[in-house]
Amino acid sequence: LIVVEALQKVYHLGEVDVPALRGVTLTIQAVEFVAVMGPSGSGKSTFMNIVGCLDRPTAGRYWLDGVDVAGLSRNELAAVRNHRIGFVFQNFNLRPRTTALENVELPLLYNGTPPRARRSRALAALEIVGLGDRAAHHPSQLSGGQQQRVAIARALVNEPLLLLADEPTGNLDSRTSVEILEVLQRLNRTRGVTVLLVTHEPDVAAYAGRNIQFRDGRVVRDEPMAAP
Amino acid sequence: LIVVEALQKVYHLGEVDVPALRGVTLTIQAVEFVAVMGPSGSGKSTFMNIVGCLDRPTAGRYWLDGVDVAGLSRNELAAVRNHRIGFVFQNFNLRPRTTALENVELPLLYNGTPPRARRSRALAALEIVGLGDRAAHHPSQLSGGQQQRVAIARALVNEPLLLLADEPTGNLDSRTSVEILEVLQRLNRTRGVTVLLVTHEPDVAAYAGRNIQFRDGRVVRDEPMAAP
Ligand SMILES: Nc1ncnc2c1ncn2[C@@H]1O[C@H](COP(=O)(O)OP(=O)(O)OP(=O)(O)O)[C@@H](O)[C@H]1O
Ligand SMILES: Nc1ncnc2c1ncn2[C@@H]1O[C@H](COP(=O)(O)OP(=O)(O)OP(=O)(O)O)[C@@H](O)[C@H]1O
Ligand SMILES: [Mg+2]
Ligand SMILES: [Mg+2]
Repeated sequence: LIVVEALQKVYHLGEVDVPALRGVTLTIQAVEFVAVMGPSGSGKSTFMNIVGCLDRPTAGRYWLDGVDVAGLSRNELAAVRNHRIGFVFQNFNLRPRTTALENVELPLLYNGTPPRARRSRALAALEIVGLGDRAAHHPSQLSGGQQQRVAIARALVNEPLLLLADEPTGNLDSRTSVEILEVLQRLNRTRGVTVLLVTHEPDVAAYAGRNIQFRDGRVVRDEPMAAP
Repeated sequence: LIVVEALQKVYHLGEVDVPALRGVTLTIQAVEFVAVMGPSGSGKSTFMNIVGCLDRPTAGRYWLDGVDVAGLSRNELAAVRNHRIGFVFQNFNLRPRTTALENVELPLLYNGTPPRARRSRALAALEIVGLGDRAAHHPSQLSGGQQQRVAIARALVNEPLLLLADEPTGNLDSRTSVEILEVLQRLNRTRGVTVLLVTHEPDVAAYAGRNIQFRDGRVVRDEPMAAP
């Protein structure tokens, strides 16, 4: 599903260059559940943003489901993102003056789902993450972990081919984390969703079947893990 | 140092009332290192915001270092916050279009520290959290964990009496987390800073000498932990 070759990403900050990715080559098959780990600043989010077609690499190639992403126009990239990828951002990225329900409906709005189906599917996604009773609340009226769960519901609602979750349990207590991870595991096993999950917690990585370790912009380890 | 009695906090959202705290009574001595844990939405941040004088309770009493906070004016509360309390927010709360250094200088600006001392102390705080070389970068140019560390440096720079850290390691890998926790432990043991730390990770809570457990707006457990 995902093939990257010699991916590089350099951020240009005035006179300084920050090499965030220094040549990443790997393949991820459909329906894998992969944990991405590594120190703060090692390039995990940069990698996820490129795989999620939210950012372009400085060099290197990326094929998503056989399509060379570099050859896609902005509109085609947006279509890929809306139809095939769900993204849980490290900082949630919720719209502040919008209800939890409207935030979760957003991906369905983009791909033209009719209003009634949009509303009921978004509510179902909020129920799955345990926030069905907070649908009318704005992000500022929710706790950190509740906001994170709204972001997870938004990523799930479109039943994407590929779900990219950047530290999805950073603000969740262990029990809520387990509930969310079981949701991701169920999507992976019963709906065939490919999951890439950035985490710094070994208990969370234990749900994955493979662990990719970043350090200083490179992959330093990539090994299968005992199936959960 | 901290005495709270029958603290309550109700958020009024339109016609709905959300009781975030339903009567919390406890005492925290100076120089304790306390972990605050509990499920998502159980009231931890609400409690921290009241203890940090960022929000007022709906009912109940709060004495900080013998002073009844309810009797303080807005300016007096701001003075208490600026001189005696350092706060690491769950969502970092950094100023986006400002450098990391200027973000860390902010508490020193509020209490009138002269410019040269302000700059050198802020740089020293960034060095302590491992970001001395990113002083000129804006938050949008930093990774999630790097932003979190800037927020920690800002909370430390004033050598507060009381340091309140809400999920300070949520975005940090284990090694960086240990570095930060050792900084907090050093401040607690050698500088006499009282530390309250919200976390959902038992490894992080293990650095504390006491564990307060929230559930549904109440304290359901409050016990000493083997000294780290
Ligand atoms: N500004 C607000 N307006 C309305 N309700 C709020 C507000 N802030 C928090 N709440 C609600 O109060 C309750 C407690 O929230 P709080 O942020 O204290 O929880 P928490 O324990 O910090 O959770 P988390 O671990 O998810 O950060 C939650 O149900 C939340 O939705
Ligand atoms: N928009 C940006 N502009 C400039 N530099 C950036 C930008 N985003 C990230 N960086 C830098 O690129 C490097 C990799 O960042 P990235 O966000 O990918 O790390 P990460 O592994 O996700 O870290 P964390 O675990 O702290 O979230 C870091 O040194 C960071 O400072
Ligand atoms: Mg990141
Ligand atoms: Mg909170």
